[in-house]
Amino acid sequence: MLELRLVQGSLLKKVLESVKDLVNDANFDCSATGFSLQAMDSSHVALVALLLRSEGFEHYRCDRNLSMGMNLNNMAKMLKCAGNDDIVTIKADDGGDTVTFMFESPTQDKIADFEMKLMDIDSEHLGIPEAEFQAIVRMPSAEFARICKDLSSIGDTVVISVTKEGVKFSTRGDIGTANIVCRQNTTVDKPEDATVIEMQEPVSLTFALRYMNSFTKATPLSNQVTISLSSELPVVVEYKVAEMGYIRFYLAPKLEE
Amino acid sequence: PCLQKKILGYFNED
Repeated sequence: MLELRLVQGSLLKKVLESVKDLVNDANFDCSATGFSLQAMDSSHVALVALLLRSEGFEHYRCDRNLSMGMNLNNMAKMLKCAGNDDIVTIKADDGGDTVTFMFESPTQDKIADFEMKLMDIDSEHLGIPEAEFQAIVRMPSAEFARICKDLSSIGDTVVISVTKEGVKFSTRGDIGTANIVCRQNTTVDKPEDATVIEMQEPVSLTFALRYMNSFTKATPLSNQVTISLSSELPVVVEYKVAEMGYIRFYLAPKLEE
Repeated sequence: PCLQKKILGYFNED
């Protein structure tokens, strides 16, 4: 038996909106730790890892570890039917082939339940080791989204370079080139407007903008995004999900042949 | 020309 009650149901709506275009089908894993998902896109170039810790739920009952295969587009369709202020409860029976999403309006005057068929998904679960990064950039998520959108109108790839001058996003295409430099800025009124660059050593990596733009669909989840770079590793683009967890996107770089 | 690496080249299956 599984029963997870999330008062801030809009978080789950936003999570689904941010992953449904990247991944078609995925297993949601439920354990004492929390509600999690790990899945790769169909080209195996990007990976998404979501964790919503059990403490973040108002009520969290998970009698035994459960893996539920879901079509993310269908799940997003159902969650779109929840109001932004609704409380969302996810319910499933052990060994059952459906999951139920229950939506309660804040005043309890409307209660809806949507039952969705589960599916068997044969997915590979990857071990992601804790890593030291050469550079970690924390910046306003809306700024990062704007940069990715702007650059994708010029080119297909972005070179992200971190030096002591700041972080530079560059692209080139048929019509020309573009460079956007963001410098560290911690003298801001609101902490969410800060740009913080922690650099161990300079790093420069190339990525497909199509994926970066897809990751920025998570922008409504968090005012800040963290971009962790190392020449030996995929970039990690992380958005915090309120106080309860994170959604991390991993993207393998493009290398010169 | 750039070669797009795959995630599986970095992380192993559990």
